[in-house]
Amino acid sequence: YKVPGALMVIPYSKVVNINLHYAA
Amino acid sequence: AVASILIVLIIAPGLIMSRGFFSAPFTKRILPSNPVNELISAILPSVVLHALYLVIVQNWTDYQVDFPLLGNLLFSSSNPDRIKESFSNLSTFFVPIAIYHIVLWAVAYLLGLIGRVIIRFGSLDINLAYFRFNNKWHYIFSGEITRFPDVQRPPITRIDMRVVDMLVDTADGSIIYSGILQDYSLNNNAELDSLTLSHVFRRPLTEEVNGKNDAGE
Repeated sequence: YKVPGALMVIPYSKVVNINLHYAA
Repeated sequence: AVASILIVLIIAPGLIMSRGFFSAPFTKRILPSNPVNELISAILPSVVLHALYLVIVQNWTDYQVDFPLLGNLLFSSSNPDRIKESFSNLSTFFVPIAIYHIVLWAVAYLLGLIGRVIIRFGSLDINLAYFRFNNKWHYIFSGEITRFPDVQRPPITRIDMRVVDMLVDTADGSIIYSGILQDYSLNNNAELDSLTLSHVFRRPLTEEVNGKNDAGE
């Protein structure tokens, strides 16, 4: 589900992995 | 006490130059976080800066640096007359001495800053690993990593936004957050501390694992 209009700060210690897309 | 002040004055240009060099926010550095190493690594550039600056001051201004006086102060001469002479000399020439140091500090800061600008605008840090700054996340998130010679990937020159999918461990199991990366922060070891996303979608991973995804991925 979507979390609209908010900035979400995620502590990196909880992150297992990151998938990064460069969008142009 | 006077000798230690002098030693600080002697090492200051090198320290200030490295401040100038690392003054941009993304250049977050991990120095050997002990101050002694920082002081030691500042000695060589300081000596070079002082030497060049001395040549300029001695040859192109009316002022001369009084080395015997410096020696008296550094090695705390035991002769009271010479100490008195040194300090009266210091008070007479206080303003020129202060200007000497302030100008040197400004020049050192500018040199550090110019050094960084040359490395960044000349893409030296991208092409040569030696010049790379310790903030590896800057290179990853800005897409500059795709221009590294050792990264086999078509270089990306224009990025409008960075979309991030993150697998996050929570008490309720693993959750995938997808959103647009807006900002990130680093801790003192130049490791990622937190990421700030907008337009976030959140999806628990557990459902898929428990049967909905037939491929079992």
